[in-house]
Amino acid sequence: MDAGKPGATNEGVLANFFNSLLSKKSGPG
Amino acid sequence: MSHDELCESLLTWVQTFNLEANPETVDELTDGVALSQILCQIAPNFFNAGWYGRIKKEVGDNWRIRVSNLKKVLEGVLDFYNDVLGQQIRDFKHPDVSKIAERRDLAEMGRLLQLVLGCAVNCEHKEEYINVIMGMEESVQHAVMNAIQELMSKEMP
Repeated sequence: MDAGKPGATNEGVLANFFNSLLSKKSGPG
Repeated sequence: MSHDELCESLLTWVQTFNLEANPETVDELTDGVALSQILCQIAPNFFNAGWYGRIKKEVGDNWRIRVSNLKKVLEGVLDFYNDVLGQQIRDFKHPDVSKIAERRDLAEMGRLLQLVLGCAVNCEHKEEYINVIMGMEESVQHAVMNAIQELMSKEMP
């Protein structure tokens, strides 16, 4: 249903994902 | 995403590391040597010289040595998740290293690469590795993102 939806795999989605990973705390606790 | 696509994308990621012999094919990863060198760069305190010394470097066509190396890599990765990251990967089928060593099974190889990738993007210096990934081709980034998302969905603190 989302096939061809603009932005579904664009740079913004990727950047958001990797930026959220960057802000995630490393290590236990 | 097919096992082929996952392995090829993660091979591209592997090639961003400074390795003694830069692997050009997924096949070249099946001896565990390149993966062990990546782990030593990701977490040198954990994957230290003592650990790396147990990895045999002259593997050739000896599948028993490949299995032995891959077992050490897998055990090291799982210990790293438990001891350093404080996470357990639940419901994630552990790669069968015998299948990787004996018949270069891409599905199993993809899972092992996925676990090594998880170490990189969760380690102390993860910024370094995530920034490299963010500079890669969009299709590779997308494959890497999918691989990480799948792992994250199985993580249990």
